[in-house]
Amino acid sequence: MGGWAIAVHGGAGVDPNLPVERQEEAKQLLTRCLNIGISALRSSLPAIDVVELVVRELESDPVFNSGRGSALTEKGTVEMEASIMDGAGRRCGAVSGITTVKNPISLARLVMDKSPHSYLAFSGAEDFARQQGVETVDNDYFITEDNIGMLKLAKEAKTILFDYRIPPVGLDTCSSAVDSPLQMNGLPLTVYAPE
Amino acid sequence: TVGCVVVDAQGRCAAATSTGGLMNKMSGRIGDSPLIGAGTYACSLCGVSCTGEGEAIIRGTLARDVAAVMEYKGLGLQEAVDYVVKERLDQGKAGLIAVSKNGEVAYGFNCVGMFRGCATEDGFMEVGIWE
Repeated sequence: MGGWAIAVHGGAGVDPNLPVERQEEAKQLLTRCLNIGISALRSSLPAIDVVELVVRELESDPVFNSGRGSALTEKGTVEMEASIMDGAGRRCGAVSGITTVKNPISLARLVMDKSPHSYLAFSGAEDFARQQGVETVDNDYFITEDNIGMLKLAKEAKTILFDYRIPPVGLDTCSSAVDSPLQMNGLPLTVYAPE
Repeated sequence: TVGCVVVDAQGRCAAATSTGGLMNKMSGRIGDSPLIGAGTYACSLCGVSCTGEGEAIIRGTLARDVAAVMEYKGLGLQEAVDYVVKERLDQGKAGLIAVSKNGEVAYGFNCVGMFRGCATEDGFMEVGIWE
């Protein structure tokens, strides 16, 4: 047995021109969440409790693309998804199409612990959330000014943008995202422009 | 997307991933994050959480593949992560974090940076974005 270990992530594919202060903000949040996980592990919390605790913290801070600060759909709303898995016994839970649950990872945990299923989605998942009494908020809670600006950018460029922050301030720094020959499923992203 | 993977002092692994998806996505689009075996996976050997181009992660069953090559090919954790990122993503861009039951921690990505941090009980701690 090699002792405890923990890793966190806040998304891959980062704008190379991301301002330094945004980089620092992201690193501070990662450090804070790592420390929350470390103190939980030192208190002998089981692994499954620690991953839920840390992801709840990440979901509550708008710096990354989850919970508050989530990317927006083409309609300008938020539809979140999450999953969790306990290696002991390979138990798992997942949710999709979440629009009002403040911490989707905790709903995924409840699917694992309190439902006979592994995955619930959209209205079924939202109904389950009500049954379980998890904290719910308006969809607006998840929407930030930054992301409204990013959605506008994406629509102008007729593209779907990846998991990274492109600051609306200094819009010209976003051109790297639009001009880069990014592909999805082997096709230029522009193919995915909304009809 | 955000994620966390842990192995506790008893060697139990767990993984969790949460996301808002892609900016300007179609309503109803499902990515890799809620799909066990793609965006998230954990078993007795390891815990994995992925992020990036969901469609590529789904095609490559990325998270489960890390556990599979450890189980079937006997690779170590970092070897498994490097193999999967290199061999399973085709042209897709993504990254992942992983822990093993032996208290190891690893990450890999094939795109421009990944917001990540890791720590182990023997005092190692690192937070970074770029290579």
